[in-house]
Amino acid sequence: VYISKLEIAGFKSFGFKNTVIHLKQGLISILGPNGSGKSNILDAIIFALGENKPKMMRVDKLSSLIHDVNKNKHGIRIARARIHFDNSDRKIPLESNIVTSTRELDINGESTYYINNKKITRTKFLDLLDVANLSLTQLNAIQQGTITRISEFSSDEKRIAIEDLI
Amino acid sequence: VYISKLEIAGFKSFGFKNTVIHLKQGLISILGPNGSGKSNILDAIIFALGENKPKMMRVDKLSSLIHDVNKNKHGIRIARARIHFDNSDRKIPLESNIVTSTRELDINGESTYYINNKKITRTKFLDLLDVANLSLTQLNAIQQGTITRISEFSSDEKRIAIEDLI
Amino acid sequence: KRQTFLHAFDIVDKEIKLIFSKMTSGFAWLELQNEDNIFSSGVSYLVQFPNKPKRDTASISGGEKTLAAIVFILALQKLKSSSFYLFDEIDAHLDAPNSKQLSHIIKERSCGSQFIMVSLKDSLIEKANLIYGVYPKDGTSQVVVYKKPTIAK
Amino acid sequence: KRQTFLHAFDIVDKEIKLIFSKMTSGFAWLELQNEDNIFSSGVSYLVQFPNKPKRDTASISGGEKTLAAIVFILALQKLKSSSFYLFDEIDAHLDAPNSKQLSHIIKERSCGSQFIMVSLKDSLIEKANLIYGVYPKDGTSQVVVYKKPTIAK
Ligand SMILES: Nc1ncnc2c1ncn2[C@@H]1O[C@H](COP(=O)(O)OP(=O)(O)OP(=O)(O)O)[C@@H](O)[C@H]1O
Ligand SMILES: Nc1ncnc2c1ncn2[C@@H]1O[C@H](COP(=O)(O)OP(=O)(O)OP(=O)(O)O)[C@@H](O)[C@H]1O
Ligand SMILES: [Mg+2]
Ligand SMILES: [Mg+2]
Repeated sequence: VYISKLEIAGFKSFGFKNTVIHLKQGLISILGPNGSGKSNILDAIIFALGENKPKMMRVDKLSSLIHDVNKNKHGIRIARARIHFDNSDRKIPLESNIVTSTRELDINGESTYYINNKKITRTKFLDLLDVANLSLTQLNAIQQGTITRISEFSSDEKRIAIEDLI
Repeated sequence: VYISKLEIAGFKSFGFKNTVIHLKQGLISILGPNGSGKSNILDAIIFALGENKPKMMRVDKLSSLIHDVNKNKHGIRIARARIHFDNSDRKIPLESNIVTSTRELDINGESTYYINNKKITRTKFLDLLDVANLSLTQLNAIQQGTITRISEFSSDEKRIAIEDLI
Repeated sequence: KRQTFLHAFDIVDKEIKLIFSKMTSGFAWLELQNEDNIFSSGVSYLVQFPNKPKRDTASISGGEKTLAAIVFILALQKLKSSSFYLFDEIDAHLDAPNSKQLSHIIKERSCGSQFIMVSLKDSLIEKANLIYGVYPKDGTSQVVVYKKPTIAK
Repeated sequence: KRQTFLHAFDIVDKEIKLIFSKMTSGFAWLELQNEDNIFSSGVSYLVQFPNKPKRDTASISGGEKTLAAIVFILALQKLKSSSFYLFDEIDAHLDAPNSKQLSHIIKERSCGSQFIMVSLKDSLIEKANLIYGVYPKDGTSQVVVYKKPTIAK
């Protein structure tokens, strides 16, 4: 399983016109000037995978994730991020080569989840991703400026990091 | 007042042979590979000005500041840092053009302070530096990796930052 | 006490406006949260980068936060100038243009003051009055002065 | 449970030794604080850089901590590999030689996996299979694919 495509609309610095980012396996580098939106791309992935703590996406409350610069010509303001997973190895227990995981957030902070465009509850959504080992931890999603903290883990945190993977 | 010379011996990665660093006013740049001892130079200044929290010098206890790689051919293991201040503007209320502030630390974690080579209590030492506005705060000594935290100050912390300087 | 604080607040606010617009051609300023109750309320720090809306400094990008923080520190200098500053890789998250801006402003502010900086970026090293190289040898740190202006890469 | 943990511990410990010595030609390893009481004691992570004594990873330099952390993360992959990794400027405090080492190991590890990295350093960008540039336009973020291998500076 890997991310083959990412779609972002109305999420942080990304406007309501859908932005499509094609990805592949291996090493992908994102560059750009300060404040251009690099970290927001990583936030969009974390958001689409169900992260619910605003602080993990560097905002004070979920509704601050909705793009607030340009108006939405196409209607109500919703933040949406969709991940297209290449599922040819069937790690996600679904009979399709591509599985899309979509999350939408409205202005009241309410989220709606979809798997392959079928609405699904948050719990079922998270269970499905968990089975396929697609959940993010502090060891596979490193936020800007925090890499040295891993070396400062307490000895219990190190033990737990190993225990969690068994 | 500015730092005209720095002497470091037996402090962290600096051996017991005295290292002398001549400084002047303006912008001074320190460079070198990872782990060479750049941040330790800044720690030596913070230490010589009386910082007593080990964490601020990135160690677990004060005695870990004493150099632990090479043995001391000249006798007992002591960490020493001495700052030579150019006092021609007499900001430090002493009648000398150069004022030296020295701190020594022994293996038991006990410190001894000297001003112009005269032993002095810690309280008197700190008072003298305070009068000359030589104390370090989180706004004039920025540790590695912490600059963005200043932007994340709470609104009370920002008010207090201004109040402290009045 | 209130009067003294308001006077100090104005000095810092004016200086922030000045330095920030010089560095980024955007705007930045301080706001009192509650003017009637200064000492039990806080101070907000707002920035507006070119072509962007105003935002609180807590919700901007890593590089933008670095700039805002440096402007705040330098503005406080106007209130009470520190004799020296110790900066350890404050430019780590800045892109090339902002590193350059930073080196200009630090160079300008270093007259009559002293900035001791650990830096990995060329733009800051080039502007230094004095450059020290640190390197490990026989288990200890050694220090050497670099001759200006050629910098051994 | 104890057996399973010890087995996992060995896998990670071996992998740490392997990766760390490849990247730095030093040594690194894990130690159980109390073998008789594994689940109520901790795990220590020790490193020894070339020509230096062994030290706990909490008391080494900023760049050294970055390397130790990356090695720990990659070693855990041996236990259970994540489908993808998101790294945001993990190379910020690395000097040029260590950035190069990092790019080698990440490139090697990225076969069969996916690393999405925000990076400012050339050594990592050069090794990428795909490069995206992000830039601001009309108040929003725009994304463009760079053609490999020429990188517009
Ligand atoms: N809801 C929102 N609507 C519009 N813009 C937003 C929103 N939330 C955050 N932003 C803006 O997104 C911009 C980009 O942020 P991001 O952190 O992704 O930058 P970056 O490319 O990672 O920069 P750096 O190199 O400084 O880390 C910031 O300027 C921020 O103000
Ligand atoms: N008491 C001590 N005796 C000897 N060496 C020590 C002592 N305490 C710390 N060190 C060592 O000092 C070295 C240099 O640390 P320092 O943090 O100054 O490096 P640096 O040049 O800032 O590197 P970086 O670029 O990675 O930030 C480290 O390798 C550390 O292990
Ligand atoms: Mg960023
Ligand atoms: Mg350092």
